[in-house]
Amino acid sequence: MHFARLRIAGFKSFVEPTELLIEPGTTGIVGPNGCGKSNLVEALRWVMGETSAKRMRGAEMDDVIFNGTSDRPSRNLAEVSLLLDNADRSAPPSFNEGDQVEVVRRIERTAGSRYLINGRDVRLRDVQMFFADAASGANSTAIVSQGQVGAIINAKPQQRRGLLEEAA
Amino acid sequence: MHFARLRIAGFKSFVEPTELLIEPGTTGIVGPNGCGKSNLVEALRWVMGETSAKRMRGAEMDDVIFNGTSDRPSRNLAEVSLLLDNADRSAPPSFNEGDQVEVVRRIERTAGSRYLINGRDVRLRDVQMFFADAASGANSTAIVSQGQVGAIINAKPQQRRGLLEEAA
Amino acid sequence: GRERMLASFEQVNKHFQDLFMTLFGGGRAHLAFVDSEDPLEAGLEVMASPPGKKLQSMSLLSGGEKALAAICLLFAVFLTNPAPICVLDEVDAPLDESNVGRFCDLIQELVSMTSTRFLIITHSSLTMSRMDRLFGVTMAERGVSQLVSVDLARAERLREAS
Amino acid sequence: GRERMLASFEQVNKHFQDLFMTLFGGGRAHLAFVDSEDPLEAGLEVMASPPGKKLQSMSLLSGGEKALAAICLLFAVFLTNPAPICVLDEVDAPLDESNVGRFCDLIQELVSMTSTRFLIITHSSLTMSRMDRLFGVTMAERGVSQLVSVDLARAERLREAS
Ligand SMILES: Nc1ncnc2c1ncn2[C@@H]1O[C@H](COP(=O)(O)OP(=O)(O)OP(=O)(O)O)[C@@H](O)[C@H]1O
Ligand SMILES: Nc1ncnc2c1ncn2[C@@H]1O[C@H](COP(=O)(O)OP(=O)(O)OP(=O)(O)O)[C@@H](O)[C@H]1O
Ligand SMILES: [Mg+2]
Ligand SMILES: [Mg+2]
Repeated sequence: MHFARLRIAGFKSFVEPTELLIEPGTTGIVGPNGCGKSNLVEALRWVMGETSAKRMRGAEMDDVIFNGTSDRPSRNLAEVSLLLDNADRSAPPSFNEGDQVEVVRRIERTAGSRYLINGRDVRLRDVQMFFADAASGANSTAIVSQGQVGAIINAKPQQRRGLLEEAA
Repeated sequence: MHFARLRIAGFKSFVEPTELLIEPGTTGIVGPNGCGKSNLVEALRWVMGETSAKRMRGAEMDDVIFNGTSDRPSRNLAEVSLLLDNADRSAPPSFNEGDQVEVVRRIERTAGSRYLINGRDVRLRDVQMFFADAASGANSTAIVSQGQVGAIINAKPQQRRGLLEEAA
Repeated sequence: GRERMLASFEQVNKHFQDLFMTLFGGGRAHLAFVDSEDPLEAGLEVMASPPGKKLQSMSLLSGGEKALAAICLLFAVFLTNPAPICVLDEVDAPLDESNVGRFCDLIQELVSMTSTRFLIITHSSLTMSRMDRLFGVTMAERGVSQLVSVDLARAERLREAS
Repeated sequence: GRERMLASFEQVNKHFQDLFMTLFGGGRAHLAFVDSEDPLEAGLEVMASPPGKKLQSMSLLSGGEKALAAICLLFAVFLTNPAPICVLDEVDAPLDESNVGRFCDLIQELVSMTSTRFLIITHSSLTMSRMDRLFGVTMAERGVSQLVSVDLARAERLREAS
């Protein structure tokens, strides 16, 4: 199973619908301070089932919804969709029918998140289990957020072992 | 009063006697990872009366003494000397006689630190008071160590105010 | 005690607001006491909005924006009582090229406003090119540091080659 | 439980030792359990000595050396069960040019060893020049992000100009 495409709308500074194609090998993401690179990473963590607003620099989950600029009003809805290529049929059993799997997460201000896999409403737990099988849940070692290297360095030995336990 | 010259011997990776001239304006310090740039900064903090081994990345103060390499044995003595230009006679009263003031700190393995100002044995407290008058004690805001910007960012509001109190 | 703390806070806050607008090329920011009515007990919060963006606590800003705001706070405190020496160990690390340039502009201004001598440790070729002089630290022998003078013209050529 | 933990630890430790020697061009390092006899309770310590230097706990290393060691630890865990996607947000920030080059060599090797797709956020022109493709994030309208494809040849010219 491969990660193929990320679509973002209304999530943090990506108010306009945006599409990122994820191709084999290495894709560099560049741009000035504050332009939205880490927001892109957080959109991916979020659609994969991130539950901590704090881990996405907010105070509450609604903080991921575009909150406006001096020229635009805020939005009430944010949506991120992740498309996975499943030609090798390696997806978890209940979603292994087709060539593709699409995972969608939507949040509406004060109304919480909804989750869909291939258009079907599912619970947060289903999304987290789906990615846990693929060894790439929202907090797996495979997503190293900005400052995480520093956190490992500064961690007390007990905190650092939390890292090792994700491998077991 | 101006900071004029720093001399280092046996302190961390600066085993050989080294001299840094501190001139007006901006002096850049460059070099690859691990070559000793931060050690230079720590030598300055140390001679100005730093008491925390932890703040200098060690477990105990003896950790600042050159501990050897695969080709050289460790040393038992480290010394840092700071020369200040006092042409404007703005030094604290008890040391305001001459055109220069030299502050020296020595440490001998297991024997602790000795402090000298203009060749006279003094206590740690005298060194700290000397620099406190000049608004540049070992922990003043004017020495921003590697990672300190990150610490301010990650600090809880209570910790961050510690920073403000240095100004009062 | 309390009076002095409030006066000092006002002074730092004023410097902070000015520095923020200088380094961010606009926007606004201010410091605030939180968690307590008593200024001697309260914590320090930073409220900031870069140009065109909404005012919010520092946590939602980007890595580089947070670093730039923290640099403003450090220099705001510095300006209330400039020390004869100011040492900065890789504070420009999270900044993009344009923000490094603004950081260097600020240092230039501080040099002209105070008699402080600056020691700036950096990996940035842009910062290096704007220093009055450069010293390199090398380990020709492994584990043993040596200080060498670096020719600024050579550093300029290094910068163009990198 | 305990058996599995120890087996997993051995696996990560092996990868860690190899990666360290690769990224540091020599030297040695290993992981150790501390604070408890019970591997399910103990904390994780990193013992490291870059080439030519003494073995010591990670705390005395330089900023860049610590970052490189932490990167080795992250990839050691990754290699025990490579995920289909690996996202790295500015992990190369504290590294000097030569270490950035080694970091890129390692990524290349991971690409050939696994089928993992890498998303690498960076400010380093050297890292940029070694990516298979580049996307730029811009804010032409303030506060609004847009994704644009970046021509690698143009990025190469940018790199030579900076
Ligand atoms: N809910 C939101 N609505 C609108 N904008 C937001 C929201 N949350 C965060 N932002 C904006 O997104 C910007 C941060 O973007 P991001 O962290 O992705 O930057 P970056 O490209 O990673 O920068 P750096 O290189 O400094 O790390 C901030 O300026 C912030 O104001
Ligand atoms: N007591 C000591 N004796 C000998 N070497 C030491 C001692 N303490 C630290 N070192 C060495 O000094 C090196 C760290 O130097 P330093 O932190 O100054 O590097 P740096 O130039 O600041 O690098 P970076 O750019 O990565 O921050 C380490 O490799 C460490 O092994
Ligand atoms: Mg970022
Ligand atoms: Mg350093």
